[in-house]
Amino acid sequence: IWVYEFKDEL
Amino acid sequence: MNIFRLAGDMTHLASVLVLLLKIHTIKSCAGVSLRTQELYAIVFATRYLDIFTSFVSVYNTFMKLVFLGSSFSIVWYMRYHKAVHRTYDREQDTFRHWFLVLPCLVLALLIHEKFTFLEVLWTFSLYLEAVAILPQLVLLQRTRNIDNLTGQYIFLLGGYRGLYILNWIYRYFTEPHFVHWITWIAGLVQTLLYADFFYYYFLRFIGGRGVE
Repeated sequence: IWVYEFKDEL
Repeated sequence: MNIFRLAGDMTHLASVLVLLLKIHTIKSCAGVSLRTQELYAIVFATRYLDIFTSFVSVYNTFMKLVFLGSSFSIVWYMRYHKAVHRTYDREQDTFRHWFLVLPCLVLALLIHEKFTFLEVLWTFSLYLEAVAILPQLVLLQRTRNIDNLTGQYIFLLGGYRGLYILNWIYRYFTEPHFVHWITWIAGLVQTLLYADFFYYYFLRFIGGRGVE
């Protein structure tokens, strides 16, 4: 499961 | 996602595509700084370490792969491709770019949002990207005139972070607690470094001649 916990911008 | 960030990502994508187009089609990297390209490869390698651990969206992962792939392939082309390698003017591209890496790393160890391995490297990539264009701008001044493709590449590369600044302003007013001073200041410094380039680039449009 890839947990979203980092950044959402490139 | 907002229109400013999408425009910024598309402008950034366009800049790497213009450079790949120039290098791949006319097999020339004249006027392009290998040192800036190496710094950008490090920027993407340290910024996108989370590509395997955190999934944001297909778009996000796809764009990270594109930027990683293009930056490393440009470095490969300029270093090892027989035809392209010959057009690289090594004598002029002498900016001590490794002197940029260490201060950025030290600064990231001192100023960051969280003291974790990924976060410090991510912050390092922000600081490094802010100054990564310096070897290219120095090379530009030395080689005086540049061809259109290189000029367009630098213009798009400088413009993308400027669009990101509009994105941060938009997010600041639309999302509560969206405050990232480190990102904002690094992005502002990065964009300001292009100020004189933009000035001469627009003069070119007015004067209709090459970028002096």
